[in-house]
Amino acid sequence: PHFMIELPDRGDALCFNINDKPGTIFTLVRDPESGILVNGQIIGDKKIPPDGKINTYFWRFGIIHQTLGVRLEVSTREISVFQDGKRVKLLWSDTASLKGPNVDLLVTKDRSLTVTLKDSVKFVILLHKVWEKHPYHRDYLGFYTLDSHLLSPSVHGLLGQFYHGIEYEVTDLRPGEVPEKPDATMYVKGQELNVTRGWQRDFRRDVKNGENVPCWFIHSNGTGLIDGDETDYIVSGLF
Amino acid sequence: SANEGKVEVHSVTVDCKVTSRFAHTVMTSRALNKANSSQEIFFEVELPKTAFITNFSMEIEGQVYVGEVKEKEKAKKQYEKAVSSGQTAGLVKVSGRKMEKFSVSVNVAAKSNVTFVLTYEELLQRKLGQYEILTRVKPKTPVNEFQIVADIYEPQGIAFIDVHATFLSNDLLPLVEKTVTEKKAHISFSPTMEQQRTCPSCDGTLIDGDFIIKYDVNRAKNLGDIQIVNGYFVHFFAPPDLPRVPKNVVFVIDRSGSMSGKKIAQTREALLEILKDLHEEDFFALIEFDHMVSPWRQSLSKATKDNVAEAMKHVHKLRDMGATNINDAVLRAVSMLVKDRQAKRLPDRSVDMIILLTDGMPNSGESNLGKIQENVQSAIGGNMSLFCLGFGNDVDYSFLDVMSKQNKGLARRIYEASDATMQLQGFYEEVSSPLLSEVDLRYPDNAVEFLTTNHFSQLFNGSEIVVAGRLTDNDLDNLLVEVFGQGFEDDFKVQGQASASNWDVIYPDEEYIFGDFTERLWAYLTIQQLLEKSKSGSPDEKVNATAKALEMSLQYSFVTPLTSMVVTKPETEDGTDSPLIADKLTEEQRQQAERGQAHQLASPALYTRTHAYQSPPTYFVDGD
Repeated sequence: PHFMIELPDRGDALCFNINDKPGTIFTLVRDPESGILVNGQIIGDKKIPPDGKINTYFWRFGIIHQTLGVRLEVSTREISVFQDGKRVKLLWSDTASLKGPNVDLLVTKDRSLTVTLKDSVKFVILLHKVWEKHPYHRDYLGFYTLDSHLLSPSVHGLLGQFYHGIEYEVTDLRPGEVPEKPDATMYVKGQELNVTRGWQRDFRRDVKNGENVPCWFIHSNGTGLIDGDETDYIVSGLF
Repeated sequence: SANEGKVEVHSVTVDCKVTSRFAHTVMTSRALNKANSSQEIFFEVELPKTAFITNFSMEIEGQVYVGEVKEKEKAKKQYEKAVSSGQTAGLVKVSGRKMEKFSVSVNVAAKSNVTFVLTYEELLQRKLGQYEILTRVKPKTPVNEFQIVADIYEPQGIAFIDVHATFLSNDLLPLVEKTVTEKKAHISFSPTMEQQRTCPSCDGTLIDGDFIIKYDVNRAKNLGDIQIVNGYFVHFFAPPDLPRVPKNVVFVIDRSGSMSGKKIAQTREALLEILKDLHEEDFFALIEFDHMVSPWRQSLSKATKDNVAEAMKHVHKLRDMGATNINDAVLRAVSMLVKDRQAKRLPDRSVDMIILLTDGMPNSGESNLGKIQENVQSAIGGNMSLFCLGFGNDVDYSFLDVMSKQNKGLARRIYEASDATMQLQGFYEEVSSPLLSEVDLRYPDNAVEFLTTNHFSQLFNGSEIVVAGRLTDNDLDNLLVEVFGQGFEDDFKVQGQASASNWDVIYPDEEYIFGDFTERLWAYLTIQQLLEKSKSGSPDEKVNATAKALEMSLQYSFVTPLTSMVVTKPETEDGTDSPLIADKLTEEQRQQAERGQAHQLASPALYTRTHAYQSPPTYFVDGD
């Protein structure tokens, strides 16, 4: 999956890929103060594609808001909400909305799920539906944080660590491996990284084609940009 | 375009002059900002991807801003600053299969005019017996003065000319004026504002689509046609009435898993049509491959009705499965042709060709692309032609392109679309009728220099060979020309003399319109061939070809993949003046743009401000 940190006030964005074995579960957001946790599990293609590259995608998210007592499990197949010992199941094939005292859900048929957790966070999960008989690919999900300003300063995770901004400088633009794709030096978190100008896609407005967002691509699973390395974010269970 | 109602587009004109296949097109647009405040006005045009931009200018408030062609690396330095602040946008983008979009915007003061002028040039290619001039027009609203004018000067004489447009209704059709004399054609299309409207009081315009002129010239017998102008010569060679040479063709068809669905169905459909079109004197073979290579028969078969029917039955069973082993499949085709030749099963006077159709990267057997190219080239040893069809966006087109060129062939991209079957058939039609092989066009060494490629593996029916060069003696009266080739029954050998044409006699009523077109045609052709060489030659050749192509692109002001056009925009109110940079896209960049995969890296064609609004930060993760 590709990660994107869009920073409109700087007119810029940062991006990196995280890849691991299919089945791995990563922590995307963890805020111990508000008791919010978002974990996601990746899957691979159905078989190794002709280019030999194993692509992984998120197919299942587990979301917990401990203080509100809400638990959500969102997969490419269904959406389950657990609250007060009850389970509500929603299907991607229906347009539905659920308004509660602590959580609002809006499912747009076969497309997106918008979740608002009271006084804490708002995010949207996109469903990418792939042709069922596609020889390689299968359905997958995208996770977009829409509002995170109420989360505590100790929020962390692969996405969460960026919620309170990131300081960086880019200098020394120079020709990259491919002449049209310049490299540059990025100073971030006290480190000096070689980055490459690139783009990644934001699928919120156009779930099929997405829109290109230019970004500085940080190589090797975001090494140097993320705290620690990607294995530090691997957990054993979805909740 | 700009805010509707706040901008009046005074004129949109397309002026195309073609002299001996060399087309020079000027697109001009003039608009007025009617608003009481300054605003951004956009100029977007589409041009054929085979064309090179040669000039661009903007006139704002009496001040003209002219583009300057610079070495790409040097141009880059001008926008480094903008890049580091993360501002990007492309001035030249892919637009469909045949076109590229050039777009620029500029801030225009209240009640002021702006004029944009874009010029591009291209050598029209003869395909399936005709040249095509394609102009795409999309004014957003009816325009006071709208005009497309084309003047075609062909000293060989015009055989036919056909004009049509995708937007021509019965009302607009009579507005296309066509005047054709023996060596000249004039076409114009100039609807009034009312005629452009979709309905009497509507703001919509009917003018939206492609305006296409197709024509051919009278074919000169034997030697072809040689034109000498201002110290440069160009030789067009496509004699009529040559008998076709029988061919021995091996179709190497990728049936790997990624071909599943539409692609395999369209391949099946196209193959069935292609088989039907085989001439009875041709020989053919089918080799399907995934990770395994499966020939239909162990040697080539004569294209008799029975054999073709058998092959068609076999093609019906073509199914997708497995991985992709291009190396072994092509080598199998080569060895089949070699063995059949050795066993004298194939006619002596016939050409050998392999047509490879694949949609993906080799991932079984030999998967190192360089090694595959090396293996194929050494197996073929210059004895047959390899044509490659790259189906869809996942194939490494440059790999196929280089491999074809190393083996006297060419590559073509097949776009995944409902007409893929037609694309496959069309390509086959282009290359399926060789008329001559090993064609050599010779000129006296002491009379010419800087000759473009003068040896061609094949001349196909409906195409044309073009050679250009500089004369060392400007006052040369006659140029001795010889053409050699291998035809069906006999060797083709002609010789003759060409002399400089007197253009005042051919076109007595024209002013001096021709100028340096032969020199520019020569430069265009030379640069195209150097760019090819820079991809497939030896390391030394690549470096030299690149350096020479760059030098000539700068000298003749062509925007090629090695140069950029830099236009300095007028300062905006906040005092910034980011330069505009137009680049020429390569086929790989086009493919990449179309593929649009998530983590591919952006081409910094132009860096300027793109976001005027502020939105909150977004943090997300998604699939590729």
